[in-house]
Amino acid sequence: GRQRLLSAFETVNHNFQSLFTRLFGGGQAELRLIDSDDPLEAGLEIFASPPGKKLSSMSLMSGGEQALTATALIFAVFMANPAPVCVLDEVDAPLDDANVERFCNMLKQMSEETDTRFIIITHHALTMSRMDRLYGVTMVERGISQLVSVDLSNAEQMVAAE
Amino acid sequence: GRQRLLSAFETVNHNFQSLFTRLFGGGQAELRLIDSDDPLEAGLEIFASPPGKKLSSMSLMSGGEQALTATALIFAVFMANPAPVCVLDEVDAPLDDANVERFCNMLKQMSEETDTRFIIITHHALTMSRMDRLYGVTMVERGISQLVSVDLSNAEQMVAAE
Amino acid sequence: MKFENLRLVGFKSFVEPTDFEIREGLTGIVGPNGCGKSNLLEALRWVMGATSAKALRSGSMEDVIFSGTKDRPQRNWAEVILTVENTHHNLPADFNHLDTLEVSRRILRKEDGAQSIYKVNGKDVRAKDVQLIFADASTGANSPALVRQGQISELINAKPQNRRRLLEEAA
Amino acid sequence: MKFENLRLVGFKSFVEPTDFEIREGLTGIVGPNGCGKSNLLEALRWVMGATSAKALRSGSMEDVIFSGTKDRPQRNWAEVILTVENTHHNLPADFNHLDTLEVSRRILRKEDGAQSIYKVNGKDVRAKDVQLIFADASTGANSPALVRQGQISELINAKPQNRRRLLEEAA
Ligand SMILES: Nc1ncnc2c1ncn2[C@@H]1O[C@H](COP(=O)(O)OP(=O)(O)OP(=O)(O)O)[C@@H](O)[C@H]1O
Ligand SMILES: Nc1ncnc2c1ncn2[C@@H]1O[C@H](COP(=O)(O)OP(=O)(O)OP(=O)(O)O)[C@@H](O)[C@H]1O
Ligand SMILES: [Mg+2]
Ligand SMILES: [Mg+2]
Repeated sequence: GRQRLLSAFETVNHNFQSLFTRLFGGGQAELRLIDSDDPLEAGLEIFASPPGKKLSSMSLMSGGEQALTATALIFAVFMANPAPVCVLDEVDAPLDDANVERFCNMLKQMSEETDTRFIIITHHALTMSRMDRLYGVTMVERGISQLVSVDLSNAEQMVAAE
Repeated sequence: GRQRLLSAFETVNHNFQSLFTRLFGGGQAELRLIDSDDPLEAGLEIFASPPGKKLSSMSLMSGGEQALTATALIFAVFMANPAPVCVLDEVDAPLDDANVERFCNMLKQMSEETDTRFIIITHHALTMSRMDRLYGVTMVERGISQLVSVDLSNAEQMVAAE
Repeated sequence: MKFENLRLVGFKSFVEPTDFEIREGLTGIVGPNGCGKSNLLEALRWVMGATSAKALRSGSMEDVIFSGTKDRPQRNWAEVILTVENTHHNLPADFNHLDTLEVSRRILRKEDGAQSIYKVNGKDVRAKDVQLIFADASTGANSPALVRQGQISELINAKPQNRRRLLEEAA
Repeated sequence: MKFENLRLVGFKSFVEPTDFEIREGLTGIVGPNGCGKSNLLEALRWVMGATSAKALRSGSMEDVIFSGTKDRPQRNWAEVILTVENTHHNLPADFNHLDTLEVSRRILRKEDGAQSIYKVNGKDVRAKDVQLIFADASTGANSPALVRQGQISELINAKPQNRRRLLEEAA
């Protein structure tokens, strides 16, 4: 029980540190167990410094920095035990273009290192352009959803038509 | 006390109904006081139906629909007693292009109907294109913020350079 | 396990039978606000045995049944069918001999509350059987790899004790 | 009241004196993640007498002082100066004769906890005076017209009783 949690913490922390640095293009981060010596009672705290900034608790970072850091943590847990399917619903919403670029690089790499099938729900034109294929959901008849295949080159129009 | 709250509720509800319909390009919505006959103890519940959809509690709507509905509520409170300054920090993040368009139309109209000065923090290229002027915040020296004036025609590059 | 296809019939806004082919690599899902993208993810979690209606943005489980529009009446049942390949042979003994699994969940409206019926390859099973099948394959309704809209914000704002649960999912 | 200018000196990441001219109509603020956009809004709420460090994403109020980078040392004080025009003459009696108000808040690090000093046109005042000036002008640190990043999500997820507080701000 305790031992398994501590060993999971070590693996996830190790993954988190390298994933953070790749997503931010630098900087460093770490997880800490706080508030209790018993890992089954402890809290999980996140400390991070984006490139050039001081190490501080995640709560002091900007909205986009927090989202990218939390995404690194989710991926760190995922890489500890890759699932056959991974669905991300609009996790790139608060990210600027440079961070979306690195986020997509990481998705590409994870899809090459694992057998996992990734499903990425997004409004970001940049993310769409990095996918292997696109499906569009439309409501031609109001309140009724339809799934359609979208030509990657038509994606631009899909965004514009939203 | 109670009387003022009830009268505020009437005004805000009236504003909310028309603002919702303008932001969604149709549909309808209303506020309800629930859980208690005493308005000072009651809860504020939001019911809405986007165009063509059934009236339901806001908690059953999509992420973007919820954000737009909550924005209509914020504007409804604002229009009841317009403040001299209004700052919106990335409220357009979960909106698709069609909703951002209507959101910007509403901002334009509110800026014409009131003396309020609006400050809109955004990552959306469409929103940027609808502003009267743009300021950019940059970190040329890492960790140090600088404010610069941005030419509206250069805004595209600003987004791309992020 | 390989995920092959997700079929929705009368699930939320997907009233018409809809097949979503799950392919290798990176698949993007796009569309306007409110068109049904998140409903797709919820259908996947639902068929894998999700028990919390609240985590599916529903007051009660029968809220996932198509509730009708101005032009179409509400439906009385909803069904989702997930087709997977048992590539790793890591499933519970009762199911591990199968190469292909068609897992289905159907819910019917009833006066005394809606009922979910689970099947694997046409044979009735319990909800627990379905949950164990996916748990053994390192996935399932509560898999950390299924990130709901807004879940990143929840993680950021979570109390440290609640964040630790993420580790427990990994352990 | 008309808001004219916001000046930041050593406030969070704005270590160099920075003037933000507040003009009519719609002003957009853009820039990459973490560059300081939300810090600008926080400076405005801070100078108007914000009392909650947590609502400024800070553990304690002195966290708003520039904390240093690899190349620059931390500072010992931070100041924000807000210049407004008293166009509507709706301010508390002590200040209503003034046409222009320069409201400033400065915080100094001290061993026994940081101290905020408020001034209006160079004259020391209490925090409460500043809060009342902006309250009478239908604005202030808690004005519903100042929407923080993530506040829309908070409103969506709020308990109905907490949402009602929004009405109380309007009443
Ligand atoms: N039981 C139901 N019957 C019919 N329609 C439903 C039902 N439940 C939800 N819906 C509809 O599904 C829509 C929500 O879809 P969904 O949340 O998937 O949108 P989305 O594409 O993710 O949008 P966003 O980009 O805003 O997140 C709502 O407009 C709602 O009206
Ligand atoms: N006291 C301080 N001293 C120096 N830097 C600080 C201080 N407090 C916060 N910062 C820095 O300010 C940055 C956050 O700025 P801010 O939240 O304004 O970003 P933002 O432009 O709104 O980004 P986003 O688009 O992600 O919301 C953080 O990176 C943090 O390091
Ligand atoms: Mg969604
Ligand atoms: Mg911000």
